[in-house]
Amino acid sequence: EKGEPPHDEL
Amino acid sequence: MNVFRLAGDVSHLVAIIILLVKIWRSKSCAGISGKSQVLFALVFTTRYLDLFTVFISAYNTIMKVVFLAMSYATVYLIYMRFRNMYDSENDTFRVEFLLVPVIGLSFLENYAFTPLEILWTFSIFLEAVAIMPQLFMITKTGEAESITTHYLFFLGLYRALYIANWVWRYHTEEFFDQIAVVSGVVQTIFYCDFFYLYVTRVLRGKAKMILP
Repeated sequence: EKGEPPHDEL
Repeated sequence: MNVFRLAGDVSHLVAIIILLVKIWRSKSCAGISGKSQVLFALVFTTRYLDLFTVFISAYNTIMKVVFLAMSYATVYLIYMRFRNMYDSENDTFRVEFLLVPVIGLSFLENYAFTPLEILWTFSIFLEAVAIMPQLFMITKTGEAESITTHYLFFLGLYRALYIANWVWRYHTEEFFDQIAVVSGVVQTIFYCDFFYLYVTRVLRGKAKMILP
């Protein structure tokens, strides 16, 4: 499954 | 947030601080690739545009601002303040060979075809290869000061810890960010050869890392 925004990593 | 992620972020911070302090105290950026540092500033700029659109946590916001400020400070020191010490003759990697494919790929493979998402993807792909001008410079001159190698070690450690973080997140929260993971693994591979030299040479008390 694709990750979805928001991106919580730096 | 898990321990690998936190340790990874701290390593990243330590790497950037080591570089900044080294340049500031020695008043020299000899042996440092200004091109890599400009690419990293570009990475942070394009990735952290979401500072203006979403709030994730105070930690997230503060770290983003700190990374941005320190990367611009590094670029300023190299190209303005200590530019007469900048070793441009050995910093000859052609960055357009990185930028063109990275721009192309970020338009092709992304989570959403929106400006912010394409820029985020661009930053992820660019970070994977941004260290190449620096590694190229070391190969060209055949040596690196030990403090430069400490910088590279912490940068590589940060990448390795992020992989541990993704393994952890995959098993605990079924989180899997394909773009970040694939380019993160590629990025980490670039550091493997360097890690080997670091352990076999620098950690055994050599002042400089001389390539075989």
